[in-house]
Amino acid sequence: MNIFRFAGDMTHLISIVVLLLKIYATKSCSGISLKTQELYVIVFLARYLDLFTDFISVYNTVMKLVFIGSSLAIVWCMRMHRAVKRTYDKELDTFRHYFLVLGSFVLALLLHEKFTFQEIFWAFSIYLEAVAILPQLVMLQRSGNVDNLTGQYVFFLGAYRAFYILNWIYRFFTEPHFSRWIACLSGLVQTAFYADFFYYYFISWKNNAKLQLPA
Amino acid sequence: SISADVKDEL
Repeated sequence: MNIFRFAGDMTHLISIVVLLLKIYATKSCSGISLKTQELYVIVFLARYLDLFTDFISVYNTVMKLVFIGSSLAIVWCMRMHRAVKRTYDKELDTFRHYFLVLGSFVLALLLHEKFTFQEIFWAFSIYLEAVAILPQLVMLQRSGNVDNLTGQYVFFLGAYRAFYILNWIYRFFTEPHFSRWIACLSGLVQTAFYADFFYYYFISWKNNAKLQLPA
Repeated sequence: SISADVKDEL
């Protein structure tokens, strides 16, 4: 464990806390893409298949349970909670995310470390996580005005993988045979998707103005 | 093995 990875995990946790706060405090999920949240459930279930077979540390197991539990809770809330599901902007959340699932799975069948069930699903979860934010970013562009909590949620979500890139650079230089090219390349693509969002987020923060994404 | 140690990340 290094400071970059710990900062990344904490930033990821903060993004989930901000989203849960928004939904529970405002009883609203307006501006949130249900498709992105569903993709994250698939990402965590596919990545943490070893949850009960490989024990790495208490921290690792607890965080996996938190990520799986919170992503399921958010999807449940947006689909079943009477007050919240009414605020879901279904007509704005139109990204065909099934293609992202299919494409990531096909890519995992082609590009993986070992052709085993667990490695294929791990690579699948890495590729899917890289594109999972797309429905949310498209929805933000469509909805134009972004409320503060939603903007902060996306910001922390983008920042977490940027910390992980620093973690991979650090491990590359400190651990002799550290090789994680699948996660590195995918993490770079993932963080690149946030580039324009980070730009507009910074502009809005500098001008102390509301976050406006160009349609 | 290599792949074992990289799977310690979330």
